[in-house]
Amino acid sequence: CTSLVAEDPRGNLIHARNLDFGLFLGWDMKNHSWVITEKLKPLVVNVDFRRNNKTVFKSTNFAGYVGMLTGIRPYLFTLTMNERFSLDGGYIGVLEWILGKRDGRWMSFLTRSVLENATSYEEAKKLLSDTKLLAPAYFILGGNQSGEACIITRSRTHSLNPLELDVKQGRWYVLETNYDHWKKPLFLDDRRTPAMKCMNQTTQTNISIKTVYDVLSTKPVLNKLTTYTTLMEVSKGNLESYIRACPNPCMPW
Amino acid sequence: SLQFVPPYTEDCRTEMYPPRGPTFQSAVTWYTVNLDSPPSKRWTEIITDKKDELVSMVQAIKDLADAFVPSGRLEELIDKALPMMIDTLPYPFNEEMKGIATASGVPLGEVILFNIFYEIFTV
Repeated sequence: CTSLVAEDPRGNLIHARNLDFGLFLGWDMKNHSWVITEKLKPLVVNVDFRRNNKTVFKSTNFAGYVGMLTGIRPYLFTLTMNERFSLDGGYIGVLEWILGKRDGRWMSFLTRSVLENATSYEEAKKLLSDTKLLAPAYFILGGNQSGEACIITRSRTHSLNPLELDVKQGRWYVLETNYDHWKKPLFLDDRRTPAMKCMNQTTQTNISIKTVYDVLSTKPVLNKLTTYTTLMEVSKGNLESYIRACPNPCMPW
Repeated sequence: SLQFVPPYTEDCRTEMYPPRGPTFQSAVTWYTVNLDSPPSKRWTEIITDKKDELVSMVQAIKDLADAFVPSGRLEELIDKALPMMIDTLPYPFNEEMKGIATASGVPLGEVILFNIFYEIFTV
């Protein structure tokens, strides 16, 4: 996965993501594609969650999956999550759960609760940073004011080295793939470098929904695991998604 | 231009929006979920539309499970053990999963596996 939040020169925040999933879950030799990735694509739906006939939040979901991986609370905040690998992983959390130690939260139920109940960027940030989890994760959160965006790197119990937008220091976007931002990504799976190269080449002056879509369409940021691309603009309350394909030659991940 | 060796990095793409061409497979359908409805009823419209695709995806995961454990024990574990944990999962998500199983005909254990796959997959 690749998630990013960028601030344009007028202080608008654009939040976008490629959802990549299905690694090692079966490769289709004939079609040069991942089995589960191709099975997930037809399940992608956009959902408008309403209460009292008013939109509470909107999301891009896989039908049948009640948790949230990508969503917008219109005019308030935007949220995506990327997978984080750690030896202290989800299987330990699941084991604890089965043995009756149930003080942790299932990741996607937390993101669903945040989108459904939090009413500000700060509240969402606190919940995503402090709630104990069953599995590690990256939460990429965008707010509705200039400078409000961060990458929350979560272990099961802590938030590690939060990275914030800092436009004055030249950091006008934050970008997360599946590696801790203070470490080099695995050289076999470096999507961060090409994505940042294209963001820097775009420049803040030209950043927009269109040019962010260009970045997420550039290989290997776009790869055989990419199921969908979602683009969100909190100031317009807008979410749009597209199911993707990656023509050969294309990286398997 | 594209390098023809992995990771096939290409020059930064431009003018890709609005989405079209070989990297654009299709648009995404919008649905409404009414949070005032009983949790077990919320997903019925979506699941009714996407039932075949959900069954197909779950079957692919079962095929994978059988590939790892040919005896079928893993699949049996999913269908027998996971439903026992449904009421340990937080409300209203547990009720929503029951509604999805009912609307799709997919066994509850397999709906639960799909929904906790993130934690399981880290194995």
